[in-house]
Amino acid sequence: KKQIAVIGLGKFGSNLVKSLSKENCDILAIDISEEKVKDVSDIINNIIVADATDEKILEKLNLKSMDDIIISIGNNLEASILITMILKNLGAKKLIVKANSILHAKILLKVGADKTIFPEKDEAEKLAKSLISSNILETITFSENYSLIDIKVPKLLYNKSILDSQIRNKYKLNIVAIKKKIPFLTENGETDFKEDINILPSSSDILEEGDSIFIIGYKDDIIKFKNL
Amino acid sequence: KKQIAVIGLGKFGSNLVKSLSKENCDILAIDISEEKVKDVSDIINNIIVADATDEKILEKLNLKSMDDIIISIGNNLEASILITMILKNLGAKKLIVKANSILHAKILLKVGADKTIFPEKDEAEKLAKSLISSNILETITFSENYSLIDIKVPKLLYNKSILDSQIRNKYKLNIVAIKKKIPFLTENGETDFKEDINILPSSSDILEEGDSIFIIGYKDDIIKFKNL
Ligand SMILES: Nc1ncnc2c1ncn2[C@@H]1O[C@H](COP(=O)(O)OP(=O)(O)OP(=O)(O)O)[C@@H](O)[C@H]1O
Ligand SMILES: Nc1ncnc2c1ncn2[C@@H]1O[C@H](COP(=O)(O)OP(=O)(O)OP(=O)(O)O)[C@@H](O)[C@H]1O
Repeated sequence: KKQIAVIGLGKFGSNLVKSLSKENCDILAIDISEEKVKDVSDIINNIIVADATDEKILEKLNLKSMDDIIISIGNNLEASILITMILKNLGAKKLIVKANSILHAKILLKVGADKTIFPEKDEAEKLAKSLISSNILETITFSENYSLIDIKVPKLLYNKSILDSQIRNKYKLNIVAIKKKIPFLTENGETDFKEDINILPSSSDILEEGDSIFIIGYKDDIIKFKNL
Repeated sequence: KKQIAVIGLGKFGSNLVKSLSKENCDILAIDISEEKVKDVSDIINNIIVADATDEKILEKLNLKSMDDIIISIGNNLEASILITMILKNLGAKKLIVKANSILHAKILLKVGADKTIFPEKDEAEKLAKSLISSNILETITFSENYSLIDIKVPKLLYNKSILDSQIRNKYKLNIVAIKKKIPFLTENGETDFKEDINILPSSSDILEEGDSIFIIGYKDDIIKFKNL
């Protein structure tokens, strides 16, 4: 089960906790404000009121055991930069940090953030594209009628070619891509897997157990297929 | 040319103006703070320092001629609600309003917003999905290698069937959907067009002038195709 820590429960952090609470993962949330902590206490249990710039507290929490740590402290640029540096130093596996500006994002990446998120900029760019031209993502994925999802190949279709699977003719779905796990030998002779995404699947390609297919179709057809 | 007004130049509004300035549209921006207006003065010309809750000012600006008006005033909930109501009353065509909470979004829709945007929540949900499982949108559209775009059918392929167009074999692209403009007769005997999106195109479908095709492929192949 994934271990995820969220530091800072502003609009971004609290909404992240809400979304994650619906998934299969363990969540730890930290905020300096008792009120913010109280606001999420009905959806998660592991919450702490603390000043996350306090290195001693961060050390005690053993956050390096977390798979992902998200720092979403907004307006106080120094706080998010400082916390990033402390956690990088303590051996955090993956640091995802919310930025307030391009410059802030550059600094965060320099001091140890693995990835930065700038919600207002990302959403502004997305809105700009959809205002100017029909944007495929708007049209297809947020359209009332269609859905674009990835799903593990259902057992019923194991080892069938795309053509034989009749995904198109019988299930009325369009396969956009297939993701396969390709085994390879590592330097120490162990088998590891890398993901291979084929965005030009041909009708003779075989659907195997463990493959994921990216399919597009009308929502009802997608639901029927998911229930196979 | 699209006419777009942006009211409020916080992180969202200013980034929206930056993105729109790269597109083919006329932009009008309004903010109460001279400093915010000054910050965008190097990228757009049509900017006003004004309190957008002032109905007289909004009336003078004749904003109902705008194709889209984006209200991105954050922390002052009453201001964004009031401006939405005023502009709805003045006959605004399309009002897109930034919300700070689910409740704020509901109120905005009630008082006339056509669409609300909650960047922190949208990005939090997207991040939550990508932390837990591989997300197709992350994989395909934001992947380093692939691109999913819609493009008008190039002249070279007018009236060819999908099979004959060789989009797959020659151009190495996967057609995800075709958008056609279907003419129909309105009640007053005029011809109008509605958009029809076929998400299950078959190899015998004909590509016609004016159609848009949604294609996915490696970025280099997409670029080659765009240059046809
Ligand atoms: N040193 C700190 N330690 C822990 N939490 C902190 C610290 N400083 C600020 N916070 C918390 O971080 C949260 C987010 O900060 P803030 O609201 O300033 O950012 P924001 O960018 O406006 O956030 P959002 O856009 O997500 O609403 C707040 O709930 C605040 O209490
Ligand atoms: N009545 C008003 N008329 C015009 N502009 C206004 C008015 N009130 C606030 N603004 C402007 O709206 C902008 C955005 O407001 P604010 O920064 O409070 O929101 P925000 O939600 O934090 O924004 P963002 O998330 O986009 O950074 C500010 O630049 C501010 O000057």
